[in-house]
Amino acid sequence: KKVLHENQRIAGELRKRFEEQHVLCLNLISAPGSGKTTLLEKTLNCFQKNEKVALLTGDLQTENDARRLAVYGFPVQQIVTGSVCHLDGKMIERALEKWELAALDLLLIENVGNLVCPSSYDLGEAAKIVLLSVTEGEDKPLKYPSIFVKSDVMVITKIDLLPYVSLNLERMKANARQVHPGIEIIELSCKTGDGLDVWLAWLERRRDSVR
Amino acid sequence: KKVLHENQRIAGELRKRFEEQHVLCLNLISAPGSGKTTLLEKTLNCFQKNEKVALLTGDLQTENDARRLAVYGFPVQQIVTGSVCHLDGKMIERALEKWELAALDLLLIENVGNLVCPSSYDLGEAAKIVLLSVTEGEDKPLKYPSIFVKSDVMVITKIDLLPYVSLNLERMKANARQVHPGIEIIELSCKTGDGLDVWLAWLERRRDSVR
Ligand SMILES: Nc1nc2c(ncn2[C@@H]2O[C@H](COP(=O)(O)OP(=O)(O)OP(=O)(O)O)[C@@H](O)[C@H]2O)c(=O)[nH]1
Ligand SMILES: Nc1nc2c(ncn2[C@@H]2O[C@H](COP(=O)(O)OP(=O)(O)OP(=O)(O)O)[C@@H](O)[C@H]2O)c(=O)[nH]1
Ligand SMILES: [Mg+2]
Ligand SMILES: [Mg+2]
Ligand SMILES: [Zn+2]
Ligand SMILES: [Zn+2]
Repeated sequence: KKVLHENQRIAGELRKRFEEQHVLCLNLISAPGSGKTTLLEKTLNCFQKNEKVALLTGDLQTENDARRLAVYGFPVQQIVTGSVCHLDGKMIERALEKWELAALDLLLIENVGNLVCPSSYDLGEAAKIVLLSVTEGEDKPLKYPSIFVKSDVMVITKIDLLPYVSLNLERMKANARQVHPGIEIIELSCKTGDGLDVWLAWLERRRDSVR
Repeated sequence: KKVLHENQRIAGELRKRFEEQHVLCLNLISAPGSGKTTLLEKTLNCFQKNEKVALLTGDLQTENDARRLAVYGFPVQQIVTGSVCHLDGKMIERALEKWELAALDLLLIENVGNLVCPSSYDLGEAAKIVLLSVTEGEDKPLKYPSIFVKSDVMVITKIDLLPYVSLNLERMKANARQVHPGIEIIELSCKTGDGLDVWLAWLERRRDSVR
């Protein structure tokens, strides 16, 4: 399709700019309500005030997520997509006109809540991160394989709820590895803080790789 | 768009056939993992063996949901959509070639897990039903308004998890009523059985209206 082709061109340009300016760009993807914004809140809460991080967050309607993230003092922009169920390269390009990439070294993008389309639209990111909560069932990696194949990391969220759901956690991880043998898996809870250190360490390692 | 126009034509024909044959057709929509299949399992479990019900369930990959539903002994077909993140009229039309509508009086359709696209594709259903679990956050009706506007009923699922999530349930309901003032709201748990009677009563009332 011509649309994806054009998007790929824009994404390629963005990726070049990120690499030239040593900006690590990450694209967080999940179903609605899996915990993307909450994980970003906890992450920003651990950063020093002088961190050169900025955030873009996409939703069909509302500025809710940007408002939640803005309280931490870092630059945030909401991208309201109207009826489009994914972010695309053009939206990122337009949003970045307002910022100086040279002043950043981390760009976190929260995509629209959708396990399907966002996996087809490259945003120039260094890595896709898929979040899957323990309340959604272990079969999602098999049912929505594309995003699990394309993600470097699967973050299993809300593990504090494990005692209350009939989830087979090992099965969930095995299913992810079946569609993407090399995928890294991090288990965490933003409520208890369990596993947040593993996520922050992963983030730090990736930032080091582009410095 | 021409695609939606053509879909609308097919959906209109399907709706006519459902009405002529007195078949109640319902279209269940939610984010991935909100509990559609589980609710259908509990529903089928309450039916007599001679109920004239059939089910269609859509997913990008796997026959998992059809397998789960098939154990109750009613006709079930899985529609594997490949990369399409919603069911459309053509897929329903094709699936129905295998069945005699005259032999049915209830057709339950479980859509692909996605809060966006399925709201634009009419399947000829008498009503859309949107499921939203208590683990997804109270803001979903505001963020994904279209499906809440178009649904007759919002089923709030997994209420057994309320003590463990920081959800404002009244806020969730108020948000749904803000985008769709007349929406009916049913709260239930498939784990404890709470509220299942309200859902079954709603279903019975709707079936009566097409008999
Ligand atoms: N119990 C528990 N609840 C959590 C956790 N993380 C997030 N939540 C809850 O999950 C719901 C959704 O969280 P969000 O962070 O808004 O999810 P999201 O992925 O950003 O949602 P969208 O942007 O709408 O796609 C909220 O009610 C959160 O309080 C967790 O670790 N444990
Ligand atoms: N605690 C609790 N868990 C539930 C309830 N209903 C469903 N679940 C769990 O939620 C997960 C997803 O349930 P499914 O019924 O497969 O969800 P679905 O909407 O059909 O998912 P997709 O078809 O993949 O979109 C499973 O792990 C279920 O066990 C409930 O009432 N309470
Ligand atoms: Mg969010
Ligand atoms: Mg299902
Ligand atoms: Zn899309
Ligand atoms: Zn779609």
